[in-house]
Amino acid sequence: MSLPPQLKAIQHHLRTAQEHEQRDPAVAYYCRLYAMQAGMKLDSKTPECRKFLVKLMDQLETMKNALGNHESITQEIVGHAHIENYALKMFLYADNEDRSGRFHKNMIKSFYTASLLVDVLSVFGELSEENIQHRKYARWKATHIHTCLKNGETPQ
Amino acid sequence: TGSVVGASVASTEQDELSQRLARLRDQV
Repeated sequence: MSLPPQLKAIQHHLRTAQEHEQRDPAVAYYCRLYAMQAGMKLDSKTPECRKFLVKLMDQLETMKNALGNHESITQEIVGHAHIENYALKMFLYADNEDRSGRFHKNMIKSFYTASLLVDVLSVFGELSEENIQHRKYARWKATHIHTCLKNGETPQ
Repeated sequence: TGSVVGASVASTEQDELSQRLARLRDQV
């Protein structure tokens, strides 16, 4: 189902969910949960958005039923730790590549995914100052390195 | 009147989504 333009802000979180469907279903589940909450705030009134969000809710309910034995899905406190660890793992991988002077698409994506997963952490409550700083840094790094590679420059 | 009814339908559907979300998260 195509994403209504009003919900464009959640497209990357939904893509991350799709990419983790097999690799890490808990990541996929919480990315969709974040997209659901953010989407409802963006627009749940127009028919096209309502239709999209109802489908997304169906998908979330199906996932929760199918993954009933995953503690990180049945217990949000476990889910919170899981998403935070995963985001940190992504961040540290990209940061290590960055500090070693290895600039490539994969590390850009890891920085960006880490920043998206910090967004996802907001489903569990207010973000910590550290979360906010990590997100800001990761998003800036992803953009900066992407621009440098596109222009044939070496990132600093 | 039509717009009032339309807004009421939208609001009910929105409530339904909110309720499903709360149930999903075991918050009810």
